[in-house]
Amino acid sequence: KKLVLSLDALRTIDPAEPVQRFVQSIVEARGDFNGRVLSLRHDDLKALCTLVGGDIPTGVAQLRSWGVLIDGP
Amino acid sequence: KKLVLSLDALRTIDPAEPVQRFVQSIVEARGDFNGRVLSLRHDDLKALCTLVGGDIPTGVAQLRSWGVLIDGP
Ligand SMILES: Nc1nc2c(ncn2[C@@H]2O[C@@H]3COP(=O)(O)O[C@H]4[C@@H](O)[C@H](n5cnc6c(=O)[nH]c(N)nc65)O[C@@H]4COP(=O)(O)O[C@H]3[C@H]2O)c(=O)[nH]1
Ligand SMILES: Nc1nc2c(ncn2[C@@H]2O[C@@H]3COP(=O)(O)O[C@H]4[C@@H](O)[C@H](n5cnc6c(=O)[nH]c(N)nc65)O[C@@H]4COP(=O)(O)O[C@H]3[C@H]2O)c(=O)[nH]1
Ligand SMILES: Nc1nc2c(ncn2[C@@H]2O[C@@H]3COP(=O)(O)O[C@H]4[C@@H](O)[C@H](n5cnc6c(=O)[nH]c(N)nc65)O[C@@H]4COP(=O)(O)O[C@H]3[C@H]2O)c(=O)[nH]1
Ligand SMILES: Nc1nc2c(ncn2[C@@H]2O[C@@H]3COP(=O)(O)O[C@H]4[C@@H](O)[C@H](n5cnc6c(=O)[nH]c(N)nc65)O[C@@H]4COP(=O)(O)O[C@H]3[C@H]2O)c(=O)[nH]1
Repeated sequence: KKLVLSLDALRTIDPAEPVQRFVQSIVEARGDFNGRVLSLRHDDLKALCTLVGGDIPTGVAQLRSWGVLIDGP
Repeated sequence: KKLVLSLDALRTIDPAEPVQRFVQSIVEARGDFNGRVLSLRHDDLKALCTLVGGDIPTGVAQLRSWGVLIDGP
């Protein structure tokens, strides 16, 4: 299953600032300025959850509760 | 520098058939049917050159001579 983030939801969540910065670095590396969604590599899940402050199940639950995960593991 | 292949050139090169098959597997994994270009991960370079039958410098030279490498290392 793909890891797809809603950039619209993400920018409204102040506590998700570390995730916003991670996402911004990928957006710039790609030059992908669609601004609505960002699909990430499956390998990025661990880094993402660390930025949210927990293990993978905790991080995924947090991203879902924020409405940031459109599609995920 | 990005590894970008010309799919238009690639489909005219019969001896590049192993490369065509590798490219097709990525096209299908992504659902990317633009049919004109395909950018690959830098990590794919080694696999690609192995399919062309040599080390990295040899493989890159071969892909360039076929006109398949639009942009490369
Ligand atoms: N549709 C699709 N295309 C793919 C995929 N993997 C590679 N590509 C294509 O191949 C180019 C080079 O990938 P790279 O050498 O890994 O170099 C990448 C990589 O180092 C980094 N990057 C981009 N997106 C991600 C990501 O989601 N996660 C991580 N960890 N790094 C990323 O930024 C560099 C430049 O990215 P791009 O400009 O997008 O340029 C990418 C993209 O055009 C894939 O799974 N799906
Ligand atoms: N800009 C952007 N859009 C996203 C992203 N994630 C999902 N989408 C949107 O959702 C569809 C599926 O994206 P995908 O899984 O990356 O699957 C994509 C991707 O694998 C590939 N693709 C399309 N355009 C490019 C491109 O410019 N470079 C690379 N490397 N791959 C592309 O073709 C597939 C189908 O693309 P589409 O029909 O255009 O449709 C895309 C696009 O409308 C994202 O991170 N960035
Ligand atoms: N070796 C190799 N494998 C490839 C390549 N393109 C796609 N794949 C494989 O196909 C899966 C789905 O790719 P996608 O639909 O483009 O879906 C991708 C794409 O939407 C996005 N993505 C990942 N890396 C990049 C990147 O470097 N650039 C861009 N633009 N998008 C990326 O994240 C999604 C999930 O990525 P993964 O979990 O890694 O899952 C990827 C990866 O396992 C490639 O050029 N080389
Ligand atoms: N995961 C994902 N990422 C997306 C998608 N659409 C765009 N992107 C990201 O946004 C960058 C700019 O896309 P673009 O303006 O459509 O302009 C693109 C596109 O027109 C073309 N291009 C280059 N490589 C590919 C490829 O492998 N597939 C496709 N479909 N187009 C490519 O060259 C330009 C630069 O491509 P990239 O270096 O790949 O850089 C792409 C890619 O990193 C998408 O549907 N899914």
